[in-house]
Amino acid sequence: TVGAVALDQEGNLAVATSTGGIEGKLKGRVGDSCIYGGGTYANNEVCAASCTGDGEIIMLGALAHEVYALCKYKDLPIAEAVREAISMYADKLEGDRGIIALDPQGNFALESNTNVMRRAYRINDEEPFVDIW
Amino acid sequence: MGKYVIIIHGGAVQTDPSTIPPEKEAKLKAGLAQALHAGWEILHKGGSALDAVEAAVRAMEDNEDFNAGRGGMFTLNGEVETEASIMDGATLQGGAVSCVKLVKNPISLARAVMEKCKHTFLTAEGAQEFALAQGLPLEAPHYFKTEPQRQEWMEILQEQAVEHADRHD
Repeated sequence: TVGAVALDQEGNLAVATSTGGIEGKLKGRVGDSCIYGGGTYANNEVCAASCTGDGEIIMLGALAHEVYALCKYKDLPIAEAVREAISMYADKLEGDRGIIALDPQGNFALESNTNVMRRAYRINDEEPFVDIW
Repeated sequence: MGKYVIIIHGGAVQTDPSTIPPEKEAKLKAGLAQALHAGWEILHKGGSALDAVEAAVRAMEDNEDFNAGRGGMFTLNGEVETEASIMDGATLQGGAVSCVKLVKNPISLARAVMEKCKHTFLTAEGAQEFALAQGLPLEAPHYFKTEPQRQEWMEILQEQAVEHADRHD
């Protein structure tokens, strides 16, 4: 799965997520990447989030919208909201989870419960950051 | 000038570090850097967040080292079926597609759904027909199928064959 979240100079947020799905999936299987609130969500008032990992648990946990809800209703900073969404219902919904998220102020988070998350970011014209482990 | 930021991911997985040799790691990082730049350049020039995320994701869909577009995982039937979505935080409009074959850039199809379709989510043949109607670039099935994914698919088929062999006299 691949995804991106961005904040432009006008203060607008957007998200895009795309995937080939999981290994050995059945024909017709739908994952989280195309599900609003599951693997993808954006709202200028709160945040934009894109997920990767085990699609079934991301959909069942509605993780992208969970990040939104934790920020909006629990007033959590984006980093804490993402961390909480990553660990939420971990006893019932086991699997790989990764989330990138960004708020309207440009605060952001990249979290996963895995040892590999291919990721990169760049703020204004600062040096880009790229890493895998 | 307001602050502008782009963040991308190319998948998360729990894996044995030895399965990603240094040359593969370097290729992945180069692919990430290229995708990041594609989106960042748009933001830097004052473009929209929507254009930036589409450009970044398109770059990874075109790169066979990522599981999206070209290089997507195989279904058990040996096909590549993709899905994608895009959402504009300013308008709360979105477009999504699933079970898509042959469309080179599923994220651009999702954007076309958002901007040119009365629905917000199209799937399978309907999504395909909409892509054709919009004149989006298509590719032959072999374009999407890469050798590493084919190998993984073969391994799954072999595992299944072994499981089934145990169940028959």
